[in-house]
Amino acid sequence: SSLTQVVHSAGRRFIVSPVPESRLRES
Amino acid sequence: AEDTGVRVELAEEDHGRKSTIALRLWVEDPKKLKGKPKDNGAIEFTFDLERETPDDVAQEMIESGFFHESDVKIVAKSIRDRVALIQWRRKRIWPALQ
Repeated sequence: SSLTQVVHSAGRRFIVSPVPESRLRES
Repeated sequence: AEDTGVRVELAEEDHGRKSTIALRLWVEDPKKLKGKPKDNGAIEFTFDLERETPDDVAQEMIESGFFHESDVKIVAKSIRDRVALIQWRRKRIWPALQ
């Protein structure tokens, strides 16, 4: 899976997934 | 809202009933940040509209290594702007629930 989970010491979960190319701003 | 280079959107449909909402945050324009963000990923997290502040979440993201500490304000502002919009929308669409 391409998902990564990071749990902060306060308990909050951050789930990181790739941003679709279409959502990235063109520079 | 001001273009901070950091985009925050709802990660689920909002029905106005839950105080906790799922949000997704990602960097659209790294040049607007002072430090280098960890990667190009979208960070999904839950936020309690009644109990938490955008500053708390931004600080936890810095402590988790997603952003440099010099960007805590820009991350917090990005979350705050989206949260304000969600709360404004809730009051407008579902005033009786609020």
